[in-house]
Amino acid sequence: SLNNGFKHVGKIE
Amino acid sequence: DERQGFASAYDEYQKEGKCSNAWIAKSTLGFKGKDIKVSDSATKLLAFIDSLKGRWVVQKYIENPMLVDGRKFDIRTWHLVTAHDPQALQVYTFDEGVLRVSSKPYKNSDFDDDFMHITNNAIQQDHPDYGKNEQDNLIDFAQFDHVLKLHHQRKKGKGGELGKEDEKDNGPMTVRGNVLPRINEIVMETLRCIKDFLLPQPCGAYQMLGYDFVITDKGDLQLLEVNLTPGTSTTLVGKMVADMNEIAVDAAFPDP
Repeated sequence: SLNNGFKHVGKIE
Repeated sequence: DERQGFASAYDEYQKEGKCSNAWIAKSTLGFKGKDIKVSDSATKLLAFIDSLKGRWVVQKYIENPMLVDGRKFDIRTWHLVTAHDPQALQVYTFDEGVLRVSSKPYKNSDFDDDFMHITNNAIQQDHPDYGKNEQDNLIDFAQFDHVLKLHHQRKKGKGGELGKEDEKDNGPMTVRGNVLPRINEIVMETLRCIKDFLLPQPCGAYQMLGYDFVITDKGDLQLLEVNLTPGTSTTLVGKMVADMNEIAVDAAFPDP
């Protein structure tokens, strides 16, 4: 959700 | 052997003579501030390393940390890494963090004094002034912005870094404008370094990581270490665990 404190910052593959 | 590597690096710094040449050695098995030694003596550090069971790390000690109210602090942030796709890691940063402040004013000396140099809560809570300046010696990100503002004003006032004509005054750094973006770069860099060890992951695997940083009086962020079983603060733990479950667990079990 938008309220989630964990913000996506990147992807590693 | 790596002891020799340390000894040569120590000698290099000694020749430059720019700082007091303190280093920090720690056991990779250590936690709660145990098995850590700061010293400017290579002999003492090598003896300490030899006394440790298991593996160790020795790093240049950051001798010019930014201070709050004259005291040293480090920055703890939390990151979630998930592998819903076994071939890729998704990386998340929790948008609140804490500064862990020491109980005793900082000096670039007396390296044996853990209360001055080691900001771990487990160490600081034994000091008589623990909790006197801020609750649990912790500062949140909103107050960190205030610390950055004060730091900026002090630098400007002194005619130090910002007094030089060739340096533009871009105003104080902010947590969300400067600090967190840099932290995210460092986090991504560390994970990219070990990507070949991490991938592929079992489907649905996830891990919370605690990163510790020091910010220097010039505003540079320095990574100290990455913790696999990070503690959190009592005010943040509830939301953090709920939010972690939403991303790492709920997402793997969508509503029917």
